[in-house]
Amino acid sequence: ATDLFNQAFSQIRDNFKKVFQGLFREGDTCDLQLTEPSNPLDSKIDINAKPKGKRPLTINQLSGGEKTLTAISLLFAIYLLKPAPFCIFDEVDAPLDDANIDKFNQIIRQFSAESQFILVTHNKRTMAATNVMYGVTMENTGVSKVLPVDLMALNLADEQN
Amino acid sequence: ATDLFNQAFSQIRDNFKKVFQGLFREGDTCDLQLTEPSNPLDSKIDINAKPKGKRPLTINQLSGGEKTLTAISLLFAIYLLKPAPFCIFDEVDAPLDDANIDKFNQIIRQFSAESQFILVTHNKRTMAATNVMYGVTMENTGVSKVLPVDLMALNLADEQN
Amino acid sequence: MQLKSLEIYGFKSFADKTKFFFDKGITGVVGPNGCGKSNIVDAIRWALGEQKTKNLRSEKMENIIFNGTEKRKRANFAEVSLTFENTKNILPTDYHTVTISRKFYRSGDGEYYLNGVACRLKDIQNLFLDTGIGSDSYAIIELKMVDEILNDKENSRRNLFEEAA
Amino acid sequence: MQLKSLEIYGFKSFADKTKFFFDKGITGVVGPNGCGKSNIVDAIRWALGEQKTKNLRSEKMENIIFNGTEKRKRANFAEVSLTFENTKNILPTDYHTVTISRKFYRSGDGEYYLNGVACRLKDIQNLFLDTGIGSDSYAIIELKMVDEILNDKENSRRNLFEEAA
Ligand SMILES: Nc1ncnc2c1ncn2[C@@H]1O[C@H](COP(=O)(O)OP(=O)(O)OP(=O)(O)O)[C@@H](O)[C@H]1O
Ligand SMILES: Nc1ncnc2c1ncn2[C@@H]1O[C@H](COP(=O)(O)OP(=O)(O)OP(=O)(O)O)[C@@H](O)[C@H]1O
Ligand SMILES: [Mg+2]
Ligand SMILES: [Mg+2]
Repeated sequence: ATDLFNQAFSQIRDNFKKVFQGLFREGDTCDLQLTEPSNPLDSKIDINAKPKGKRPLTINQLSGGEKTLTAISLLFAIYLLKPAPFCIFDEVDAPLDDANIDKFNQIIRQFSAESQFILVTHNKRTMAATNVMYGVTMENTGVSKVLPVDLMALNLADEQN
Repeated sequence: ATDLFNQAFSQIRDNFKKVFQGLFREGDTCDLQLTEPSNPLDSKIDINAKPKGKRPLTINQLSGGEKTLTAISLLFAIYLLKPAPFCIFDEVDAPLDDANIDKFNQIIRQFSAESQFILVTHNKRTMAATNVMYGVTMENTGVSKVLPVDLMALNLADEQN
Repeated sequence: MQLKSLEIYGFKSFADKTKFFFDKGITGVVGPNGCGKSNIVDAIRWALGEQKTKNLRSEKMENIIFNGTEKRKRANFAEVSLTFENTKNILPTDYHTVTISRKFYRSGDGEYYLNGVACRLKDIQNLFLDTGIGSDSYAIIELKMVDEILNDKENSRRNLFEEAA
Repeated sequence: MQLKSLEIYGFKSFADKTKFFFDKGITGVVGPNGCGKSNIVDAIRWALGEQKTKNLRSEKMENIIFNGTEKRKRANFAEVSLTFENTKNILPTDYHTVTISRKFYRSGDGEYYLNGVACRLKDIQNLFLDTGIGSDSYAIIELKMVDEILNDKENSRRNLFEEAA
């Protein structure tokens, strides 16, 4: 069991470094460490993330968006070890700036060859990155209603506003 | 002290109902209640929010955006009792949809006659509602740099993307 | 394994029977605040066997049943069905198409079905045991979970690793 | 009372002395993730007398001093100044223009100035006592605070009411 965990851990760690560099930029580094390497089955897991040029003492010193991107990198690192058949993200792009939303959606596009992705979002850039959309409405009724959304129609409506 | 608190409480409660209806819609109701009215100085404060047609058992049943809007209504209700000279909102618009962002910015515009507002945001609609903007950058240096941003220039850059 | 469709009936704000179809690739779910998008995510979690009501943003299981509006009386049960194509034989079953169905009555009774045949909750949970989409999945992510990973709340990082290992 | 300007020097990512001017109305602060926007909000809080390091997203006060990068050594102190026009005489002072300044050295020493004259932290905190922008102000809001209001964490709703009452 210890070997199994250590092997998975070391693979996730490699994945984490790769994904992190893809979501962040050249020169940004990160690491994953067991706080007690001699006790792998109980040890806590430490996340170190260091964007280029910065020297944060802990990930808590990073900004809201940087922290979100770091957590997403870890989730993808775990996903790469054992890809789930589908992944659902509920408004996870909310703290991200435009450039990071594009990177996030690009990495999803890559993985979408392997798995289905469902993205709940309010963000136009994320919407533009989807293949198909479902629009949910409620009006005053308190009852949800769903319709497929035509991306083209959405763009036209948007430009009128 | 009790009278002072009760008076403030009842005023905040009236403000809350007004602001909530402005941020939500006609027919949406809310209330503020002391869990122990006989013990006003120690009692917990209950928030009830009921969008039209819905019957949430607690505010926890509301959606992420509805909860944010409810909390904002309460903060403005308190603000109206004693307007602070300036208010700072740090990415509070992140969970809101476009229509709610517009309402949020409209109410800020109203109050901006009385107080200054500083809005940290990633959202284009919120940016369009500001009078002036400061752009903060960091490049790879780990050192923040600030420049005033020309809203006109921002719009042009945006349409090119 | 590919998700083909989702049917929601009486679950939270989905008072009307509502069906979604899924294709390969990336599906967006959009709409105004409070329209029911996160309720769809809860429905998928619940159908996969989620038992922790706080992961369904509810205090008790009864709260996931449509609780009525001023114009419409509350439902007596909630029912969610998920249909998969068992491509790559990821699910430990001979069926090519797998439909799991979960129903919960206000009385507290629960029913579970696998391709129309009554089964136990355990059978559904076991089906997804090694796929990454079981309970506490690292594949269903919201900002609350991002926070838990960053704070390492209740050893949440550990749990994720063990889920995948 | 109107905020006129803010000067940040050595505070968190603001290694270079940086000055902002404020006018009436609505000012936006924009920029990519991690560029320093929330650090500006922390600087304002700190200048107004914030003592709880967790409200400054730091474990200890020393962490608010610019801690250096690969190309630039760390600063020895952090200094933030806020200038107000005392319109409507909201601040209990005869000055028309009020500048508060706070400086903190890595050694742990702190200095406070009111219009250039050394004073105590208490003097600065008292200045803002009844204005709504003292510590735990309901006027400086982020999503974390929205959550605390919704969960009523540590009686946070009560605290807000008492701040304004
Ligand atoms: N059992 C129930 N019966 C009826 N309505 C319910 C029930 N449970 C929750 N709701 C309603 O569903 C709505 C919340 O839906 P949901 O959380 O899916 O919104 P959302 O689309 O994710 O919004 P946001 O963009 O703000 O996150 C709430 O307004 C709530 O009152
Ligand atoms: N003492 C310090 N010295 C140097 N840099 C620091 C210090 N404290 C924090 N930082 C850096 O400041 C950056 C965070 O800035 P801030 O939180 O203001 O970002 P932000 O613009 O609000 O981003 P977001 O849009 O993601 O919220 C982090 O990358 C962090 O490493
Ligand atoms: Mg939601
Ligand atoms: Mg920030």
